[in-house]
Amino acid sequence: RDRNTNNFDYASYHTLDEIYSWMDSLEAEYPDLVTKIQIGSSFEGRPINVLKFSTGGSNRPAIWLDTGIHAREWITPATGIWSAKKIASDYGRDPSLTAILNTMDIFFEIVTNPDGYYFTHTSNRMWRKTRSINPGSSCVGVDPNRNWGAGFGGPGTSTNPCSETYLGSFEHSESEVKSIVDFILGHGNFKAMITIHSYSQMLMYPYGYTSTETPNQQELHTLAKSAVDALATLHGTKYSYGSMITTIYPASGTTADWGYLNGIKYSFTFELRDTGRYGFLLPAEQIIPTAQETWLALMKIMEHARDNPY
Amino acid sequence: QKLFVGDQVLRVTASSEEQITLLKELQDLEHLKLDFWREPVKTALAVDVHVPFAGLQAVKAFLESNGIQYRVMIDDVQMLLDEEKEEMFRSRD
Repeated sequence: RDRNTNNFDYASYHTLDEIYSWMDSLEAEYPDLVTKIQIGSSFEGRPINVLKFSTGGSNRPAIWLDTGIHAREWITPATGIWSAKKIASDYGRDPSLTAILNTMDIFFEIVTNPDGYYFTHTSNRMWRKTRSINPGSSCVGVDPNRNWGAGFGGPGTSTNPCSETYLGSFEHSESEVKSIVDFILGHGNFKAMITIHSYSQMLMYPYGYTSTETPNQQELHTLAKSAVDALATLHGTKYSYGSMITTIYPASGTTADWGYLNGIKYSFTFELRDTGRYGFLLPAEQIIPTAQETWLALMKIMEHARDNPY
Repeated sequence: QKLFVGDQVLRVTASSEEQITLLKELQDLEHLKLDFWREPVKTALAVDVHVPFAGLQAVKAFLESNGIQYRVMIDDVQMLLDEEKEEMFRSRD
């Protein structure tokens, strides 16, 4: 087991224990910047941990980042780990990131679905949902990206517990979702929310549950373009972008829509890279290039949130 | 531990709304235990579907008989998983 975050192998996939241990190391190495917060527990009782990056102040405007809500998308926590280390190590060195952290806090949930992630390492590599039990069904789990209170139960969801897009019995039924909802609403000052998935190479903004455009459509569209343009500068990876419903498909009860409907204007969802050849089994050698290019897009969004307070 | 020996992932390209509808019908056939990685929505977007070995013949016959284009994106899911596992062990060493 790596004893500090400099020895950690960022170019390979890691188990839940390894990631949680790495979080402790990061917190220990950057005590003035990083705090690990437990915001809840998963269905099977695992801690739901968030890394808080803060240079002080109280209840500063904040940015939310999450990876790994769909358990099998391993590239997203891997990107999250690299990015969190980048935030910690670049503070005080990179002027733009430093300026963000001097006015805002960043909260980063790296394993948003710990039960599912554990299950993909031990039993079923293709698992996507949570691991909660559905009364009356032998099928386990809810799609946590259909479980949010944003057009809950609308198009693009399934009421069949055996489906990969099962919405759950009621909104926020999943502790993995409810913990975030309670934390963000309790905090009350989030200005950006970025949820990271894989593998369709897209950057999307609300809505997914309706074809109605948001009042901020133009600004979000322009920002999305600048983010994907920045991303492409590193390795030429081409992303499509737009509202969720026009870019990928109708999807209700999603994180990004919930964020927007709850007052977080800069609410986005990423679909990280894949060549279309591997699916969720993106070779480990692609972790660092993926994380590096994603970082450029993340910075564009975070800088915009910093420079356009509301 | 669940194994995926012989399972394939097909990349399906629908060329009309009718074919999208057919793919949605395929999606509803629960006994095939298909896992749609990208769902059938519009012709411009490819559909990726993980097909367990037991259902491969049925699914390919369905696609071919309806003139729906597809190609095998992952030939054997288990082989890829084994490679991934090996890579993880190696990096841990």
